Amino acid sequence: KSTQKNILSYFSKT
Amino acid sequence: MFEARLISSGILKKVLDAIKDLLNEATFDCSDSGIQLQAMDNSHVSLVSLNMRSDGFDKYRCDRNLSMGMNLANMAKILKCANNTDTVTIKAQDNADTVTFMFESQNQEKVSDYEMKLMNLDQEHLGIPETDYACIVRMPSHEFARICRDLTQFGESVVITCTKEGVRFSASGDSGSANIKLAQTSSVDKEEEAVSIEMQEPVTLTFACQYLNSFTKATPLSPQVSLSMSADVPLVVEYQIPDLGHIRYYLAPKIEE
Repeated sequence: KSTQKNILSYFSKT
Repeated sequence: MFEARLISSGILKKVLDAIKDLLNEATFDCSDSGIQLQAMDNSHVSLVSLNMRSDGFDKYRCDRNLSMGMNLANMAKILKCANNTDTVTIKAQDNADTVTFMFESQNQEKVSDYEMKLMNLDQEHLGIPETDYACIVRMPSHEFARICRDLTQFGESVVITCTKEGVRFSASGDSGSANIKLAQTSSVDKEEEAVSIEMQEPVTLTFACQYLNSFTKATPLSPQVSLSMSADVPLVVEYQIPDLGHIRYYLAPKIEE
């Protein structure tokens, strides 16, 4: 079973 | 004062079509260098980054940096009123709460303008780190769209495997499985029909079909698309818009638990 990652776990808010 | 003119409204319609599947509203940041947009979809799985350079416009003037929050469904209503061959001019006063789209027919006998209310949107800019990708695949954009459309029938996810021999797209579900393999092209008549692979190391990643299909709404903007991939980082799907800029989509992978 695969889980969809969130884009915020890779790119940080500036 | 902000004013930006494009010879053909068709290109702006295509840009809007490329983002409105993923975004309900977005902020267009206008500066001397052009118009930029960066926004995440509602579920924060993907990110759209659009860049239209000022030199790509027929006329461009931006006295002061301006952020225009627009409802994309309302923008679509307005653009529907333009013929593809009409010239479009986007205009706004400094600190204005409206934007005006003006369309002029080729013979200049019909001029229409539509004013739209701007929105105050929460701006959340994300820093995108510079990445040396393990694999960069370039292929005809219509081929990528076709593959995404075909594989969506078989599963919710697409597994992309890139080696130096080629790139493989796979999907599987209750009905069975599907595999599409593309090899690098050895010679092509037209450059845009080529499939090329730049590989540092092989990569296998899983992505949601739904988002890939939304990205392919940008197909009319460019004959080629590039897919940049590294293990455990978002995929970058990039369409170069000839003489104007680019649109990039970032998609977070699905990870095996």
